[in-house]
Amino acid sequence: GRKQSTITNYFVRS
Amino acid sequence: MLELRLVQATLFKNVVEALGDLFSTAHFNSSRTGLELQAKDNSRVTLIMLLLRAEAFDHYLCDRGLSMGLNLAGMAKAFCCTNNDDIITIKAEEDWSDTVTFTFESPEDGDEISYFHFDFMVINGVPLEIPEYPESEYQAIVRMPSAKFMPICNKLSSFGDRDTVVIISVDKESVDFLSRGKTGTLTIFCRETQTVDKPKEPTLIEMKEKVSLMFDLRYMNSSKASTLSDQVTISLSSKLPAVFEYKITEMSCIRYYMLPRNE
Repeated sequence: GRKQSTITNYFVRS
Repeated sequence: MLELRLVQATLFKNVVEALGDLFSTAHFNSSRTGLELQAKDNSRVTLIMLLLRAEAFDHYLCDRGLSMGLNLAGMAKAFCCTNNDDIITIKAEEDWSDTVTFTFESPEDGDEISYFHFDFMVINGVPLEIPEYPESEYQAIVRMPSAKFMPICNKLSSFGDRDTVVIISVDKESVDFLSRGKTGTLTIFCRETQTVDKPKEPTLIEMKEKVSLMFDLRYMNSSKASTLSDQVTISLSSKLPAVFEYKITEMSCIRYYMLPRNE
């Protein structure tokens, strides 16, 4: 299946 | 210089307790607007953000933003023996050796004061910039009493083996929770309710389009901060992290961000 994305794909390091 | 005071330690103690058994470390960031806490576990599919606005404090002095990595589990353990009605003061200076001091003072006579010093630690992965996506970005938004959501999470755990998944499906008038574990499945249907006389009670559903998403049960349980709030708002999208939001007061909230699992 598709690789599970991670939360950091949506929120960038500040 | 950072100096914050709450005349009642209850709120801060509850927050640290609710999060301390889920996340071992957390990043505290103080700014003029308030104190923001972020924590994430190594699953990389969940992130929690707590914002205590400056107005929520009885005294809030922060002349320069301070970024502190702290041992949340250690704080929860240390604070469990303090009293809810203690006055809590949080103090840190830039020039001090990377330490923050939590002072707990008994309110009446002030004859007992406890000073807890925590050294800053380096925490990977947080803080993150968390954009506020508008409600229109979500396929469905469910609002329900947290007193109703917490037992649902508990029931869903009744099949609670580590890899139990929960599927949340929202239709026009209902939100369904299905948990599937090795030993069986459980489906809980919640209908939308309208109880105008009890504004805090209803289960409200705003659905733009039907949505059904799968989550790891173990992260659903992390949204048990419901003891801090009387309502949970669940925002679901197949393209964005789901958000479980608890408003603690008008000025403060806790948000659990959870990525749906790929089907």
